[in-house]
Amino acid sequence: MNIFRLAGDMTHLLSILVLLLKIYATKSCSGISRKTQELYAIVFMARYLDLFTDFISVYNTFMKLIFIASSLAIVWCMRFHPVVRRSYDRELDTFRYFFLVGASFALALVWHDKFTLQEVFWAFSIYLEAVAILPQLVLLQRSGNVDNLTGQYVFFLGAYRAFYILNWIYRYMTEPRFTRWIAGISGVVQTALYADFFYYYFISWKNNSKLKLPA
Amino acid sequence: VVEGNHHDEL
Repeated sequence: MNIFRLAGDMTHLLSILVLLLKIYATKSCSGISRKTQELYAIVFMARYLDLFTDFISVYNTFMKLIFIASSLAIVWCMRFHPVVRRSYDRELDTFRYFFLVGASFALALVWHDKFTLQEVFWAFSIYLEAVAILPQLVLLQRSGNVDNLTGQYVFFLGAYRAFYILNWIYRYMTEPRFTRWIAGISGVVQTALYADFFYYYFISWKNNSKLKLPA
Repeated sequence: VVEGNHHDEL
C-alpha cells in the first residue's frame, strides 16, 4: 500500500459518503444518474468475485464489502425508496448504457490477463468502470444547475482514479516487473472523461459560482 | 499474495 493508493481509496470512499449524505439529507436523488449507480454496482460485483476466495487483508475485504453494499443500497433507494424514487430524473437519465456493458464485456473477452472467468470479469469491470460515469455526465449537462453535493460527488469520484494512476506510476518505478496495462490505460481513459467536468468545477470554485456544465 | 497481481488493489 502506498500513499497514492490510500488517498485514492479514501477519496473513493468519500465520494460514496457524499452521495449517501446527499440522498439521506435531502431525501432526494435529483441530478443523480441511476444508470451510473447501476453500472457501478455491476463493476463492483464483477470485480470482487474473489471476495470469498482470496483473502488479501482485512482492509481489502472490508472496503470491497463497503463498495458492493453502498452501490446496491443507492440503487435500491433510487428504485424503491418511496420518497427518494420520486425525485429521480427519469426523463433526463436516458443514456442507453446497455452498449457500455456489451462493449466492455466484448473487450474483456478479447483483452484480459488470463482467460479465466474471474480474470475476464475483472477486465470487464475495469473497462465498464472507465465509461460508467457517462450517464451521470450526460445527466449533469441536461439538468440545469448542479447542487453542491452532487458536484462534489462527481469530483471525488473522478479524483480517486487520478490518485490510482499516481499509484501505478509509483509501483512501476519501485516494484520490479510491475505492469498493469489493462487498469492503467482504462484508468487514464476514465480520468480523461472527467476533464471537462474538472475544468468547469474549477471555474465554479474559482468564481465561487454555481457549477454549470454547458449543454 | 504474489506481489504485482492486481487483486491486491480495489
